[in-house]
Amino acid sequence: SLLPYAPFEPLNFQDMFQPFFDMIRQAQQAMEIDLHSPAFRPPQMDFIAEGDEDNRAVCREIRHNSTGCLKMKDQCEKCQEILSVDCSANSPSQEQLRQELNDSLRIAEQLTKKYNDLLQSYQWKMLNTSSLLDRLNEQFNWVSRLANLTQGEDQYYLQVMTVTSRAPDSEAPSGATGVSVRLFGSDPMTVWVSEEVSRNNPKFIETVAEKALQEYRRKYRE
Amino acid sequence: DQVVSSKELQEMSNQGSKYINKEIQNAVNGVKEIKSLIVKTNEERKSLLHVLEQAKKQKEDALNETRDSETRLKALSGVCNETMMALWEECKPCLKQTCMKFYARVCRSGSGVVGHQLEEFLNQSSPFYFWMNGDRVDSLLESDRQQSHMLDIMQDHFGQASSIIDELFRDKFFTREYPGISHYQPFDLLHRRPHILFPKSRFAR
Repeated sequence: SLLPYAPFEPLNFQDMFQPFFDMIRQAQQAMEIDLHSPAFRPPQMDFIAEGDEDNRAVCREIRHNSTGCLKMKDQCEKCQEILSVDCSANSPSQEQLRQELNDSLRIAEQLTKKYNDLLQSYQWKMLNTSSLLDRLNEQFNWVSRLANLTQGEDQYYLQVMTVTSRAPDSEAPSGATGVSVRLFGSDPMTVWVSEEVSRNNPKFIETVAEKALQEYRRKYRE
Repeated sequence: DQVVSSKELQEMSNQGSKYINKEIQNAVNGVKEIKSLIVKTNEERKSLLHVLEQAKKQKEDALNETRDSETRLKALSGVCNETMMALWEECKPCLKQTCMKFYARVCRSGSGVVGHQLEEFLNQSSPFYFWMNGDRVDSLLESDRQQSHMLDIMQDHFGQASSIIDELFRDKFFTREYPGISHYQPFDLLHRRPHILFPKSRFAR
């Protein structure tokens, strides 16, 4: 177990939870991938690019080996005429072969697009796992802090000090009840409970505790 | 100040502490919920990987068929050559002009070198390559290479992370079932530690 148990000496939470944080951090680093690197730029396929394709990719291809220019054949009439040359009179088998090539080319292009879409979904899984690891890290931080906090000598996790009605000039909502509390032995804080929840309502103290914990967690995050 | 007896304040503190205790339990369960989400996402990833492998097989088969057809067609090249060559001589300048105009407008960097390189490329190309959609076939093969590279990188990263996460989740912290919320006893210091984080058995040992 990653949590070494220390039955008698005081519990050192940093040591106790540190292995967890180290492993979560290692997993986060392992998942770090630069999805903007060239390796992750979706391949440029003119037969797929609708509208204004990613020009930077075409520029790169033109610089790299000029084949990017062939994607502009549609804009040249004589080039289009080459594509429509019919050789079947001279060589019927050639024309048939060309038809087969175009059919398999079209299927290969569709399957390549489908594969591309699946790869994008796979990338999303990576991003999802990364954000879950961030959440795990944050939640673990909170749990280890709570574990630490519950070692204080205070008699109560939540100590209610005073209950006050809203002062006339206070910015608290009118009719609200102010409760001053100490949470885990920390400095006193005042939470305000709206007049809808009276002191005799069983939800009153739950509302106080919930607000106090939220405020505490907010401060801790800061 | 409202008049609240110390007994009532004490009772409020007790009730409030029970609520906090429950929240501590929820915090620990929150860790376990996130763990379940990570495990679920990983299962989904594995089944998506299976779909990817099937799609890759289909794609490779179609690519092989395309290459075979292209090879057989190349073997017959030479037919209609005159027609194609004549058209090609008129196609090249248009292609070069269109491409260089695009490049100068969009890519902005050194058109001179690119123009010369393009001239050479077109002179070495044959209209037959064009007629056979050779550029589309080459584009597909380039995509295939790039897609394999992308998947390899992702698989490598997932593999590393999965082994670390598997080890992390094997820890007792994640495997033990925490007893229901223990009754909050503020006076017994041993119980001051919420059982869910430090189960009694650990201290008993």
